[in-house]
Amino acid sequence: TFRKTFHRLYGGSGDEFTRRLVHFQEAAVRHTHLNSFSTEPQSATYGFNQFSDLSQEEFRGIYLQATGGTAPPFSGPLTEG
Amino acid sequence: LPTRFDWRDKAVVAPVQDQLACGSCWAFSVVGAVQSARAVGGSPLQQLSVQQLLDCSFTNNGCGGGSPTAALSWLQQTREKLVAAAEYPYQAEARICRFFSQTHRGVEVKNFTVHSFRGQEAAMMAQLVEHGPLVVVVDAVSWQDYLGGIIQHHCSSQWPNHAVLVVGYDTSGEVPYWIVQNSWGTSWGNEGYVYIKMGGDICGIADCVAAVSV
Repeated sequence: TFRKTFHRLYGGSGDEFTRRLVHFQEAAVRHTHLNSFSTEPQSATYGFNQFSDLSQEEFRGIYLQATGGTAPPFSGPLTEG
Repeated sequence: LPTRFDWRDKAVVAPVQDQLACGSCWAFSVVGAVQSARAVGGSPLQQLSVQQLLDCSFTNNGCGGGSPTAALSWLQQTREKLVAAAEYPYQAEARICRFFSQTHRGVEVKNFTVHSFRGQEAAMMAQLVEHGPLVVVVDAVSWQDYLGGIIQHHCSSQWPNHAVLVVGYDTSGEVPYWIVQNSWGTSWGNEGYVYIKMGGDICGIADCVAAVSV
């Protein structure tokens, strides 16, 4: 279902499929852990999405590449005067 | 301040985009803020070129990542105008920078501010209402598995790594939350949006906040 939903075509050797399957299984373990905290009202839910066949390292390497830097504390109207 | 506020209701927020397999969130967030700031000022909402920033903002690293603050500094210092997205479409890879003449139509960043609102999220609400959508840099490690709802736990604020756009908030319910536009397409999260509990600097949402004027 995942492959169909997110249009995944893995390489013919089977290695790629096996590797992605491992990441997918690891994601399922993460979801169980993350959802165990989701008891409050409207709490976030976690599960399979388009990133579920990526390892956490791959995900970070592609999508989490921004830097913030240190910003000065806001000292606007609330503290003036 | 109103109990609920959402810049999408004023038609100044462009649709959710998909950065694809390119670390260009920094460019999407900045361009999102610039095009919204222009619309907040009364001009029609126009989608501007993310690719232009990706290719030309040499202080950043294209698809390898970047900093919204550095991108805004570059835009302000060079007075480079962001052209329409249709003129310089997104390619999900950095290419050679295309230059446009000074007379070419585009949007120029006049000014921007960057502050930490840690412990001052009420002031951040005011900043949002007063200035328009805000660029923030968050720790989005747990977002790999996010499906929907309000993030209230296990989202650290120690390692900022992803830039997004805060477009509103809602304090009317039991759990007040920020409304945040991501750039991972509409199939991710709540139609491309993520909700983050207000107060407590969840995901580091208040640590590095930029407001833009055009």
